[in-house]
Amino acid sequence: LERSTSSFSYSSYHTLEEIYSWIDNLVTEHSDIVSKIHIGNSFENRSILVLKFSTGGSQRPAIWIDTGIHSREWITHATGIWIAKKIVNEYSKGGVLTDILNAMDIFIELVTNPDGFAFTHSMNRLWRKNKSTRPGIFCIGVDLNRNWNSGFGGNGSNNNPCSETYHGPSPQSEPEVAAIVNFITGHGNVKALISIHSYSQMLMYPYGHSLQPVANQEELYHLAKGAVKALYEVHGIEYIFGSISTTLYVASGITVDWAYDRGIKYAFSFELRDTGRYGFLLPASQIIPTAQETWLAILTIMEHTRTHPY
Amino acid sequence: QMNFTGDQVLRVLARDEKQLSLLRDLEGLKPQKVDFWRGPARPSLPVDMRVPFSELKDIKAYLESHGLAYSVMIKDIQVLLDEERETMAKSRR
Repeated sequence: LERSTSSFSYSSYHTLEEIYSWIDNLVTEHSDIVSKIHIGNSFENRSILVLKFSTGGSQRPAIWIDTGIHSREWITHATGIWIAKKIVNEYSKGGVLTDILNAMDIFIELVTNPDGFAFTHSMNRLWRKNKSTRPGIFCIGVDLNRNWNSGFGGNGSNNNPCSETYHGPSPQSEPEVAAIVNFITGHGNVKALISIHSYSQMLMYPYGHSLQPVANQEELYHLAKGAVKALYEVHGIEYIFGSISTTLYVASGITVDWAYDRGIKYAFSFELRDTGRYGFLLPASQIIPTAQETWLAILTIMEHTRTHPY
Repeated sequence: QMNFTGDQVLRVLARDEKQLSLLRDLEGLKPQKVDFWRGPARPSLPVDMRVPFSELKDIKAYLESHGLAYSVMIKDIQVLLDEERETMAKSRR
């Protein structure tokens, strides 16, 4: 395993062990700003880790970013790793990120579905769900982005355990979801949540479970517009944006709806690139350009959150 | 490791809601015959689905019989997976 984050290859895909080792190296090398928090264990008892970026203070308003909730979306973990390294490299250089970190903390959960991710390396590259099993149920896994307590079990999720969008027996039945719920609820001061998926080049906000516009829809629309513009200016990749139910499809029990209903006004879901022909098998050569453009969009959302306290 | 030799990803452009619901019918087949990478959402968005090699003939016949226009987005998934694995191994070296 690599001994330092500077010799780590950011333009390659990595295994769970390599990512967890990289996390330890990052924390060791930048202990002034980064720490590692263990927020729970997955169904198969793997650690669920969150990186905390903080320049001090206590209980500061915070921004939550998660990647890899659907394990086959490898570009999301790789983008999260690059972004984490970007934060430690840039935070002391002044500018937008320094302002953000002087006022807020940032939490990044790089591998939100560790069991599924390990399975994509060992057995089935195209696995999406977690690996939970229950007596009497023939198929394995729950779609972790249908297991949240917001519109749970509604349209756009499936109660067939063999379906790729199986919502699970009850809200937060999955330890990977419950761990985040407990952490964010316990923290109590998360002001923005960004959940990163792939693919189809979209930036979306609640609701997914209903066509009903959210209270600050206007604000979210313009914030998404600005973020997508910032993203486009990096490599010319076009995203569409809007609420999940009107831009993509109705989906129930999803992360960003749960966050919004918990009072997190700035809740966004990214669908990163595939540039039209690779789908989940985006070549590693596109990791860094994807991360570079995504970073500018995320920075736009974080800056807006900082300058619009609530 | 599961092998996906010969599996293809078809990109289907549904003209209207009726054609979308024909694609949704595929989702409910038991046992599952297709894996939607981009599910049937709205006519303006493509539907991408992975079709196992063994089902290719039937699924393409189904699409053609219902006038659903499609293209082959990925001709053989296993080729891309082998490339991905090789790239990871090279990077590790």
